[in-house]
Amino acid sequence: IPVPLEDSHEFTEKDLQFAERYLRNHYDLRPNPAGIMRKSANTVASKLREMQAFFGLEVTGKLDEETYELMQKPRCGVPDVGE
Amino acid sequence: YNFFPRKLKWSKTNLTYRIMNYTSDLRRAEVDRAFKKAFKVWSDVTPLNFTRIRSGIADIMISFGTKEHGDFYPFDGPSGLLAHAFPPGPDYGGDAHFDDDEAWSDDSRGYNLFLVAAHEFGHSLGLEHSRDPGALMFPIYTYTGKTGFVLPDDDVQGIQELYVKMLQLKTERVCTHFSFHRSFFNVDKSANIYLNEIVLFFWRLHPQMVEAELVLLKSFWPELPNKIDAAYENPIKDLVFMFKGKKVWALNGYDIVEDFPKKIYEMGFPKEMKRIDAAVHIKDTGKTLFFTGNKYWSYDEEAEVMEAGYPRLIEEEFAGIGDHVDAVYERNGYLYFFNGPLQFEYSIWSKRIVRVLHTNSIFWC
Repeated sequence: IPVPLEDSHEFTEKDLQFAERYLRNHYDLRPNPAGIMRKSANTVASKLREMQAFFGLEVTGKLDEETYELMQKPRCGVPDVGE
Repeated sequence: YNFFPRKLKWSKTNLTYRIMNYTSDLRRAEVDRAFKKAFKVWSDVTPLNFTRIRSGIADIMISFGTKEHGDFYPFDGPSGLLAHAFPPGPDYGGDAHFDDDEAWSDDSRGYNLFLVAAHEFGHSLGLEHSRDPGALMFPIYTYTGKTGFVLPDDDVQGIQELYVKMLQLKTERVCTHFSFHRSFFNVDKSANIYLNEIVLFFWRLHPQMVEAELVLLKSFWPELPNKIDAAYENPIKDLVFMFKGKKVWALNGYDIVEDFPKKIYEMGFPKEMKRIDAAVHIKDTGKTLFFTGNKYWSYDEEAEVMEAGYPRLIEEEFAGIGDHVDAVYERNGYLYFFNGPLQFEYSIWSKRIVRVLHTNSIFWC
């Protein structure tokens, strides 16, 4: 799962799966046409940027601690971007 | 605030909802109350009306479910996703689903059902998530305390862009429509406010504004009832008085004056008086006239007492305007009485009607 990471933070495989599911649910992250498992990293990075912009976080396109923490907050299931 | 693609909204203002099932975390009555209160958040600031039905298909079908619950948008167990709702439209459109793996409450424990429902119903009406962290439509759950929920301004602006502006368009149509069907339009309360502008609830006319601006009472004065019976301005006290039923509010700009609302009999009206139809202050005499049914009273603002010898019959003093008044305002020594589709321009000086106009000529229709 090619989630661009902030160097300083250790994320487990489970964390990355959670992050990927979050972006799929709320930012319309779609499987890359190149194949089910292979998602081009820049697709995920662009979705991370969309989410970070929506919540007023620093827009890095990388999964950092602040972004991951926000993903864990209880929320509404409706996407944050028009679908 | 944000809208769904194509700015989806309901094309009608009377909507129905049905509660399909209940959570075991709360008593049924508590769930009913939470949903009813959540709908009121939106009906208070729009012309929308919500009616509960207990069978058949409602516009907004409400249900509790867990994990995959039939719409291919599965919930995820405790916390995480709390609920979701669909934008306006047929079938699933407008429906709201709540994750029953959550602990629902009517206070700060677990997740407050009223708050989450008010958010979800915002989606059911056409609002998407807002980026404003203080908005109800912000995607992340925040408990905002138990007392007196007031819809944040971001949400008010969003929902009114969907459902009040729509009414504004209707207003323009009313004008054009009126030009063909004169009886279509009447005014039941008006007041001279802020000297140069006249406020007709819900239109606001200002000399510098070409268009009549459609405004909801609630967006100026959230504590006021949705609809009022009469209003007038006392320029000496620089206050606006609004009447609904047996109550009167004094307003100083956007603020309600302390100790108000009061009862109208405290102004000297008989206790059995149920409402006031219209009110107007006449600067030159310092008196305020109150119209109810076929009678009127005169109130001395300086002495703050009802004048002796009243009530009198409207027909006796203002012959020709009919036996009741919907609304009235004063301008440049003339009283403008609204009675159904007609407006009577009455000269205070010569004590007679000098012109009969169509009611919405005030909007230059």
